[in-house]
Amino acid sequence: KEKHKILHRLLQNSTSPVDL
Amino acid sequence: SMPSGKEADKGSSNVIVSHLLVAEPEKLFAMPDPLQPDATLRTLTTLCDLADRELVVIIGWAKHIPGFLSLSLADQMSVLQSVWLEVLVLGVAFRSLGCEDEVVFAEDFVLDEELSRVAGLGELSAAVGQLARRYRALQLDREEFVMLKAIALTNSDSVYIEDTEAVQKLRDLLHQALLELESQRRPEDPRRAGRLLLTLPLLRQTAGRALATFYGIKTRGGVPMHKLFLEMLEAMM
Repeated sequence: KEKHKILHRLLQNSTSPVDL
Repeated sequence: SMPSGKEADKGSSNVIVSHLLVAEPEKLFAMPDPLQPDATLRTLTTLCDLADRELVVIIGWAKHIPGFLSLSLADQMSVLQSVWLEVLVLGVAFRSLGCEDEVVFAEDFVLDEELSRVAGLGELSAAVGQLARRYRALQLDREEFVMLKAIALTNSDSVYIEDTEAVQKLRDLLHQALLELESQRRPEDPRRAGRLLLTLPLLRQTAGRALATFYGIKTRGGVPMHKLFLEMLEAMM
């Protein structure tokens, strides 16, 4: 998982999508 | 207004398609650096930079796909790591529908056969061109494109997925929405949905060609690549 830090961070950030 | 009776049956798939249409990201521009004198380096740098920004957009887009966020974080990662190039390539093929012999990576970054060949992208462009021809022959429209892209996301065969049943459920939901969409819009063509799904093997093959191309660029070096792009390339090797 350490190897995929950026993807992990991007998915974790604002886990809830913006309201459509 | 609320649909009633028979109209109500048409509701669920239309809700998904409308949702996917709204979730469709804004188009990106490649903005090639006019000050880069080396045409090949300019082309490859532009392509890798564009692909990196597309990746960020694809990750954001995936969060809008119904049910995707209900997967564990680990499974979200495994799915994206295995299919991001398919999603990216499908977008390029769709943008290229109107151009017979060119690949439209972005509105301001269109490669013809010669430009592609010179930059060492001949095989990739030919492969994307073949995929675009298939969709052109099918006259793929925007609704079908967004459905197919969402289905491609959930069609991951990553061996790292822990809850494969949950991913299968998402795939079934979107598959059903595609079947309903086509049965409403083209009742005279019962094979339409199947025809669209039968393009998925060529999509995966084309994404494989893209992976080989990008990995070759990375191995040869000399072209700047962003960290996320490298990370996602590594995840596929």
